[in-house]
Amino acid sequence: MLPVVVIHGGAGHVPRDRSDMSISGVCSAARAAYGILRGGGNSMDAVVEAVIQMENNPTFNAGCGSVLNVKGEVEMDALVMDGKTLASGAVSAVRNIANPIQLARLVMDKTTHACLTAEGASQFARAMGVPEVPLQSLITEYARMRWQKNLAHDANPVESQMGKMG
Amino acid sequence: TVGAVAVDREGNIACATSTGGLLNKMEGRVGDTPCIGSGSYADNNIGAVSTTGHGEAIMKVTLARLILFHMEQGQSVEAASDLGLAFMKSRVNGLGGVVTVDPQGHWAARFSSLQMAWAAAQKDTLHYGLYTGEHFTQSI
Repeated sequence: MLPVVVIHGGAGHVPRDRSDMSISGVCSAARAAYGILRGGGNSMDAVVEAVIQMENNPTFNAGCGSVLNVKGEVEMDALVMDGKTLASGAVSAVRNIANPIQLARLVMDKTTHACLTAEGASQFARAMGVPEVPLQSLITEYARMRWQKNLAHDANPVESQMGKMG
Repeated sequence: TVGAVAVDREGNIACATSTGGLLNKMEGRVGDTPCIGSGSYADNNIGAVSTTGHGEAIMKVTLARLILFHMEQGQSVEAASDLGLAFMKSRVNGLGGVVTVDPQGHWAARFSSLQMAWAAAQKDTLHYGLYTGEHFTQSI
């Protein structure tokens, strides 16, 4: 039965024209993570690799492709946890980095804290040598379109409700 | 939101979850994802869960830890996942989805939302789906 990896790309409503990309993205991430496990790698490396792949895939609401906040900006959250030691690391409301999951892992590995947030997380990222990326590099046309549609007073209530799923 | 859970050859379990959060959220809003027990949880003795969906609802029921509690009580990964999601729907009217594993390598991808893109890899087979009840497989 071992090893095994299971991936999700988010709950909610996936428009028909994006469903193939979503399936392809989670399958690709699963293959990459499984390759690590099959090669004798550990489960933490596998789950982080899977999530990095999806953060780098603009199809998903994480990293590049994240939904926008009310100001039209990107603020991201991430968490990792190690089942052997119950060690964990998280970041919240972090900006201008490509892979929040790597920063969360650094919080776990390099600090005694469970979660760093906002500017504190950004300072920690700089201290760890994590490169900053421009905000625009994380924003897709699709994310901008959804943001603009949901700013409207007459926004589609169904789509708006589905948008309430992180 | 994206997430992953895994068990390696040594039986060690890990989870990871990452998100851009809620569409048009308030600046500074933090959802379930970075909260231990809500966005995910991993314990070698029980299993691991990564969640996605209505963040505030997930936080109110600490969904990941709730599912692992059901597994501690003897439920299967699938039954525990369904129980957690059903409780979240009935108690706080929240929808979402989870991926779950136990230390033996049993796994589940379950959701109460319209869709959830998911994939699993085990014994050189790739499993995947999007709609409720979908379960496709192919060789890796």
